[in-house]
Amino acid sequence: YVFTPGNPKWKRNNLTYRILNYTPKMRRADVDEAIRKALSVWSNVTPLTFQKVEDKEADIMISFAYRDHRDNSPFDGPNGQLAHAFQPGEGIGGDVHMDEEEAWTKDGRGYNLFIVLAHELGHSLGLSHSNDPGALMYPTYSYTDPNEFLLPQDDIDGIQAIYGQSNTAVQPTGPVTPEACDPNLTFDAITTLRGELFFFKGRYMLRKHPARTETELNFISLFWPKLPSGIQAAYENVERDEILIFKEDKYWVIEGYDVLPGYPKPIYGLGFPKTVKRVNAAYNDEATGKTYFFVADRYWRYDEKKKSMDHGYPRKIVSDFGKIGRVDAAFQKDGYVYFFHGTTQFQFDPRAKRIVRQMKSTSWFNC
Amino acid sequence: FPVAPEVEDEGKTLQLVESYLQNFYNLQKDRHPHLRSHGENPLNTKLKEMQLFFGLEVTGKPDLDTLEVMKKPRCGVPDVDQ
Repeated sequence: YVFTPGNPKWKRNNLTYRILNYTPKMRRADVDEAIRKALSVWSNVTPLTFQKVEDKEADIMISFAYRDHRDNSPFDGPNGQLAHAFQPGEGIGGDVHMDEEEAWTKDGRGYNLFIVLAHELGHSLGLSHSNDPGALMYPTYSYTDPNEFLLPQDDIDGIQAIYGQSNTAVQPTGPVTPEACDPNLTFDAITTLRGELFFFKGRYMLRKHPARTETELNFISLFWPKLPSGIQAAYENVERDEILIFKEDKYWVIEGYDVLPGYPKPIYGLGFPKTVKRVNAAYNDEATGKTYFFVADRYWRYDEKKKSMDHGYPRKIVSDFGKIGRVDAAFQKDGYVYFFHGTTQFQFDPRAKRIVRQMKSTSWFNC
Repeated sequence: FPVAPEVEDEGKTLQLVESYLQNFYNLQKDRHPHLRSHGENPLNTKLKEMQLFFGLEVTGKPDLDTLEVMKKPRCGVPDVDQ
């Protein structure tokens, strides 16, 4: 995180805000809700409170403005600059201006008003832009479902360094942006996709192309806005050029950038009993067309041609995959299966039916 | 996966870079900042600053990754003190 130069801050914790006008692109109630929720992002982690006022000067004046709006910082029309805000202070200080020409929404289409407002309010309170790509205060826009939004730890640390911790007994914590070479990094799910590897972690994915040395960090929502964060299992079906994504008792089928219509569907349609609440890991064996699903200490085998589970399953993972008891993530590449559990990775040879190598989970990132 | 890079008009690219750095990196408006001959070109210096901030390869040149970041929608508050 970065403070605004000069470290400006509000001298009081009880701040006021006023909504000067509304965008016609959204219902007034939805704008009110977005503003209330954006303010609570900051009040939840600090002693700050925000009271709405009308018909008088407020600390934070929120408005939708068009092009030149007399603050020496004209907006540029659709896209580009979405909004700006002023550091704590008298008069224009703390005020938030939203570009009226943007496609403001309450969901993932266009620009989500809540996400942009929450960022701008960070400026109103004294934070500058962070260079943590996962931080709310990162300068470029990325969509997160407001219902899943958690203030990242970088922003919590920044705002608490200015105003102190929240008065609540249990201090809130937030997600930390994954770093490819963090030795403690673990994964939620991994899949191959058209020759690349995608490692899922929280709302992020680390993308590794075999011909490129660097690992790219992206939000899952950048490619697939309809997918949730916290994906639990994923696998590629090379023959159908699809990937299947699992979270809790639902799954999605993806073709390139498109989530196929009709998804998510319940995993029970694949043949899982109702006792299975989630899938921990999965991989598809290209040679046989069978897909292996790992759930707690057991695994199921699914026949992609017959579209049904094979008989005789579930079986204990430890019975057929050596000392690999539980699996967080798995994928098949060049004839080997790679199993991940915590920070450990096992390279499994399905022909010899044994583990041939044990490595750190981050071994793919050239650290 | 991956997307083929678009062929950019050089003039438009320079305009985008200058405008971005003026807005967010306090690059002083100058008729031809890229044509200066004495010392390091201020445009390159600011470009490096921007590339460092965004974790890009610091080349001082508007490569494809840099242009991609510049085209992203963003907050209008500068990344550096003005």
